[in-house]
Amino acid sequence: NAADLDEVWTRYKDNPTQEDRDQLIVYYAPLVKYVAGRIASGLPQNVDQADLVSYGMFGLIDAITKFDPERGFKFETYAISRIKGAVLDELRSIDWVPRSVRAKAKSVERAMTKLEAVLHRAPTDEEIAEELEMTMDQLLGIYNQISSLGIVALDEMLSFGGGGESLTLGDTLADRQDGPGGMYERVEMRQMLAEAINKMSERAKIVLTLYYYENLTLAEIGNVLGVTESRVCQIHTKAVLQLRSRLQA
Amino acid sequence: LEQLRRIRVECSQVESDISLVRRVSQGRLDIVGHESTRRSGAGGSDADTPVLFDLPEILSDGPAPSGSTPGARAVSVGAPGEVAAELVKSLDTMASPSALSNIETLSDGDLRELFERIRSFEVEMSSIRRQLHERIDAIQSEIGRRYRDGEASVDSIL
Ligand SMILES: Nc1nc2c(ncn2[C@@H]2O[C@@H]3COP(=O)(O)O[C@H]4[C@@H](O)[C@H](n5cnc6c(=O)[nH]c(N)nc65)O[C@@H]4COP(=O)(O)O[C@H]3[C@H]2O)c(=O)[nH]1
Ligand SMILES: Nc1nc2c(ncn2[C@@H]2O[C@@H]3COP(=O)(O)O[C@H]4[C@@H](O)[C@H](n5cnc6c(=O)[nH]c(N)nc65)O[C@@H]4COP(=O)(O)O[C@H]3[C@H]2O)c(=O)[nH]1
Repeated sequence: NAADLDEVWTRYKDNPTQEDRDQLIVYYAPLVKYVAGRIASGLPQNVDQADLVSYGMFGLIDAITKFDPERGFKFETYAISRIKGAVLDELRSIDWVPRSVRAKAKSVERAMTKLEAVLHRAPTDEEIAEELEMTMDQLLGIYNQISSLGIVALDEMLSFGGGGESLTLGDTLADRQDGPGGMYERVEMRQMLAEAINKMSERAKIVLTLYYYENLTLAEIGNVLGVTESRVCQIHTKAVLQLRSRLQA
Repeated sequence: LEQLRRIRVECSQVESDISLVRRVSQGRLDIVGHESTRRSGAGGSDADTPVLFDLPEILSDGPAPSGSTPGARAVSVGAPGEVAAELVKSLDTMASPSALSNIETLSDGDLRELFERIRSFEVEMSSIRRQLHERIDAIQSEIGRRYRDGEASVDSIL
């Protein structure tokens, strides 16, 4: 059975026809379900998953067209990274994060950078709120707004890796050491992030480390710190904004 | 703690592969299901629409159980490992690629049989995955307890 698949690939590469291409698309399409599901996991409920799948389909078709079976790589691995890239690129280009929320995130980061330069340590929420001339509740409300857009929005704001593959914070710190190429950049990134995290406040350090390195859920981290899941969510949002402001400084 | 973590990493890598194969088998199942719905004339899809157009609808998930926070867990999109490769191979022997890509040409009987075979495979994947989740979550709650009780500190990781 693997043989008839190889046959379709060989035939398609020798003479690309719509019919063979469609056969390959239908066979590999469930990979898009996998990628879209994982990306959707970081997004709020109102993001239409069928849209994510259609963005991903473009990545799959692209992968089928560009794949070279002679090079001996596994198609699935190549396809998954193209599909992911296509979905993230499309999300970024439709800029699904409301402008007002982006602006608020930017002003919080600016306040953090400014205060850090003066205090030589991470600013507290009280200090940030004061700098922005808002109440604590208002500042926490901003963290809630940003996080209700889903952690992917934050990860996306932090994506690095100019080398073709866009890495998000989650990928960079993931347990898995997978994927060809970019391995060395990954290790470097991981190092750089570890150093940046090390300089943060105790709470932020704990949340980021447990979430990304130890892979605990927000609720499990809440049990460690003795606070609610939504409080951990706010701390996580603040910590990611802080990381971003430092890495960009 | 190192040992616990190593076990978790191992389980997570297997879980990631199983989840991938589970998702793939669900996708196959839903594509086959869509074809049989189309034949029975139900469901609004017009008989001439190639399955390609309907894929986004077919492959998207139902709503997650309410109360799930987006990003509750750090999730990465990884490359499939050995476990996934082996399982996909065995799925391919039950549901051949040529059958899947030429689904309109199958007889009603063959279609139904294909559906059943993929469905029992999916059920098995989901059950293994549930068991792995229980094991991983138990390890995670023990790891969490050690951090809470001060037996472990994040400084050792950083
Ligand atoms: N947020 C979240 N919830 C999860 C996850 N995994 C499982 N669940 C929850 O646990 C229920 C049972 O999952 P299952 O035993 O794998 O049993 C599942 C699985 O065997 C199968 N299934 C799930 N998704 C699909 C799909 O897209 N296509 C097909 N054909 N079957 C599916 O149907 C059963 C029932 O699915 P549901 O009604 O959705 O009900 C699911 C869902 O509410 C997860 O990763 N994230
Ligand atoms: N240790 C542990 N790990 C867990 C648990 N539940 C899920 N995971 C892992 O975490 C990933 C993300 O889950 P999610 O955020 O719920 O995000 C899920 C969810 O939004 C959706 N999904 C998956 N299965 C189902 C299902 O049966 N029903 C519904 N409604 N949605 C599902 O697809 C997304 C990706 O699913 P996967 O690729 O399977 O990837 C899953 C799975 O590998 C758990 O209880 N313990």
